[in-house]
Amino acid sequence: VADGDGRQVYIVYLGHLSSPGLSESEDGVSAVEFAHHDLLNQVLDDSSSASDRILRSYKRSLNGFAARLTEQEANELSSMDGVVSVFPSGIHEPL
Amino acid sequence: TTRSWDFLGFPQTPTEELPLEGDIIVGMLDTGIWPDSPSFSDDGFGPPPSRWKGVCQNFTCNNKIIGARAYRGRSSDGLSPLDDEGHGSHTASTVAGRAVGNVSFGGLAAGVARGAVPGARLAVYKVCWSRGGCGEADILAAFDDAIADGVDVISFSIGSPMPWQYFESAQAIGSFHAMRRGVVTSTSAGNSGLTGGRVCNVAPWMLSVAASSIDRRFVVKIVLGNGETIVGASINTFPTLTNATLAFPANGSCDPDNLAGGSYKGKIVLCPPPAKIGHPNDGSGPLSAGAAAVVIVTRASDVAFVLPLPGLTVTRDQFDQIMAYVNSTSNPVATIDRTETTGNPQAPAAASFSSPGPNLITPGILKPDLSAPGIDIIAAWSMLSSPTGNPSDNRKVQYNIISGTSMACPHASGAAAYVKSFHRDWSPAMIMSALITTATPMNTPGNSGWTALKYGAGQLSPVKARDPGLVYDASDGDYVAMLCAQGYNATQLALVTGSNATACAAAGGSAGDLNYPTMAARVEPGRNFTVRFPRTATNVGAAGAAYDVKVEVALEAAKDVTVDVSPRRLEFTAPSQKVSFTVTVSGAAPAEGQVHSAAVLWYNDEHQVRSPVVVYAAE
Repeated sequence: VADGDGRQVYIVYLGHLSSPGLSESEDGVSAVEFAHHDLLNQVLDDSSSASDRILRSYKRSLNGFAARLTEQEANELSSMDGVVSVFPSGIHEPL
Repeated sequence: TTRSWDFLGFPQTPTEELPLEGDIIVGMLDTGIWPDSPSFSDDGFGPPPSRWKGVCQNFTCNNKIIGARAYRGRSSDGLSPLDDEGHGSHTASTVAGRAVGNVSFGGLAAGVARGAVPGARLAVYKVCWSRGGCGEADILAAFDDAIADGVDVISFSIGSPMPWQYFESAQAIGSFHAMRRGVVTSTSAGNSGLTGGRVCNVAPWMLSVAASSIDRRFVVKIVLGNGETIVGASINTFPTLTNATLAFPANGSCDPDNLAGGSYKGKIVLCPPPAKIGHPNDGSGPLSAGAAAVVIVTRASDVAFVLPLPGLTVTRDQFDQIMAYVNSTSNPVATIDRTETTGNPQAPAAASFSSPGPNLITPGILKPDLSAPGIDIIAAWSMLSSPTGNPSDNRKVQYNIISGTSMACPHASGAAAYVKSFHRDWSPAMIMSALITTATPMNTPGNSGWTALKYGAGQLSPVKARDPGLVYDASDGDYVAMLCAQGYNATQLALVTGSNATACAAAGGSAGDLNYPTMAARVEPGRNFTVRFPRTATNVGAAGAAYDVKVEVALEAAKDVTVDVSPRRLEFTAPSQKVSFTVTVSGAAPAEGQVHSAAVLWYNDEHQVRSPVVVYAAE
């Protein structure tokens, strides 16, 4: 569901994880998370920070992250090198 | 469950095999777990396998439940994996619940409740919440963790009314990476069979499980004042209600708002189908209006629902029969009995609600894969919830009876764990193949009107799956080749696999080329067709095993379809040896919406390895 800024949660899927993101820097952020922040910062303007937008980094078995994005930001990300897919985080139900 | 495993011919785990199962870890992505259930006791269990890397967050684990995490949005801090709904406890106990005696729901479904692999460990990943559903961002986080934690099987009783493209679906992505790490994922086919939806979890690297009935039904009689008896269904453990007045709502709606202020106290309220889609017809309105009982029209007449007050569900025709009596007298009354247990000679029959195929994402892959019990299943429940989930229902039960493809899925998950406990080196595709090719065919009179697009290869048969004789194996490279054939680009697929060698070289291939244990093709209605399915069987039986082939073509398709298999004999000289063959299906396509069914059966004195062949015509 989009918030007041027109943002909603998207999953940015980056595919295979070359090495699990377990080693962390002093501030507790792994190299994989840094890469996610770098990637997202490329489509955000100066008033937004990737760390505020990213909800989760997938870094143990696969590569990707979930972030609150506008549709335009999602579209920009989806055309970038290294991105497999960007899609809204849907809601499913127990069956 | 107290009956379904017996119905499947799956005996209780012998004591000596329990330690073997103890090395198997099943990851449950669900609503959490109620750890105080006797189904999750760790009595007699040793410590978790040394390879286990999971954790228990805001949760006290034991040697049965060895991992528990919860996910909701940005952070897991402070979130509890406790199950406050019941669904997750139900599915977890169906997979791996300990054997617990004297279980029942108010005397119904009485017996020894047990899961498939009572010696196995459980790792719980709570991704579904009573308010908010199951968010895909959380689902993918749970897959990310479960794979890294070291689970062997993932059970996923979650879905939607329709499927999504593979790389736009958290569970398809998550289960792909699970498959690459040797973890098999079992999923629900979906509950949209009555609302026009289609099977939802359709990726070929995951098992998709339809729901079917077992040989037990729960029926309830309503005896009208004129002596007519109507047999409906429900789980009604309330005392018999005698000669209560029947009342039809003033505006024909059983919505709480409509019934509020009316004089329904002590009466049996008659609830027609709601006029608006999405309005519940679950007895909550009559309950809040003080009704003594309820009669509800259902489209799922094969299901016995637990209602929050005395009552039953009936078909539309039965409801009309009741209304005819109501309109014929000034003082309509009826008596509602407690639930009786009867047999179900038609079982296994496909559940009305179970989502049918075809597979809308890859038409050349048959989904659902197989069927498992999913109607009126008793299993563990949460003491934080009522059996109906209705906040005005004050009952608490340790075991509840519910239905859904959610209940079918953990039967297959448990069977996968069982097979894995004997064959630790088998790939997910091999385990799926073992389950699919040993399923009991369901092209029976009880399933007239249904096809393999509804029930897949047939009913799960865990004991046979342990020793399938032959399997159809597939690697991540094989799935990538299938994705290439489906039009995914090589650059995208190289990212998914992390290999620059990933290339869509085999131009002209089709999804039907995937070494899948079933064979399906969508064809143009009314046209002649020829489709070929190349397959490779891996010998997992005796070194010198040989198999002959038998082709079974459904009677209605026999005049239109020819199925050729070449070669017609498979001879092996070593374990794990692979031998290839080709199935060619040709003939006249069925009419729009129709299906031609057949099966290829490799057999010898010890094994029958059955692959359904389905040709269908659809837009």
